[in-house]
Amino acid sequence: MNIFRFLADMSHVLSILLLLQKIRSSNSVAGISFKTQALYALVFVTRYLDVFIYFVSIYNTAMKILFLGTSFYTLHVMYKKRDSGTIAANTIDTFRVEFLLIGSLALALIFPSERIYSVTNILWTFSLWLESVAILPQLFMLQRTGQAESLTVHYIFALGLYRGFYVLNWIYRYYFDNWFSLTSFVTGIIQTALYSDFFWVYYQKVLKGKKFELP
Amino acid sequence: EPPLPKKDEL
Repeated sequence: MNIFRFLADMSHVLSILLLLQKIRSSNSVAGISFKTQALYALVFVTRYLDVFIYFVSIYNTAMKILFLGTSFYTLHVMYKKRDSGTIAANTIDTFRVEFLLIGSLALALIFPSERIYSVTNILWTFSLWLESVAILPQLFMLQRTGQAESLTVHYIFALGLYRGFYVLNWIYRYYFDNWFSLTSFVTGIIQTALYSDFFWVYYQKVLKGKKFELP
Repeated sequence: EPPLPKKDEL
């Protein structure tokens, strides 16, 4: 564990808390992509299968259970409140996730991490590719609506920050731990890059106290 | 099935 990884995990936990707080405080799931949340649940299921295979640390196991639990809890809450959005979710959450699923599966089958062709390893690789693009339905939705509640915006920012910190962690581990995972690094760069436009708007608008509106 | 390398990150 190093400081970057710890900050990454904390940003990830913060993003989940912000999302749940947004739903609670506005009593609405308007502006939140159900598809993105469903993809994250699938990411955690396919990645954390190893929780049954080996033990890393109490921290590791607890966080895996936390991420799995909160992702399904979020889906449950969103489903319950599905009619509370001012705009019906199905008219705006229209990103075609089939392409993300098929693309991620194809990449995992062609380039499994460490070239180990086991079911668990292919699913692990799939989860990394899928996570790298899982935010797209959410960003697509944001672009269509053009504006968002501040908690939603903070949620997306914390989520983007999380993988950005992981990239720093991987650079650190390459030099100081003699450890490197090409799959993690490449997907992490893609994931962080997808947020780059969003980060810029966040900096320009939110940090300067203006309402979040896309130009 | 070949062994899975231990993955310690989340």
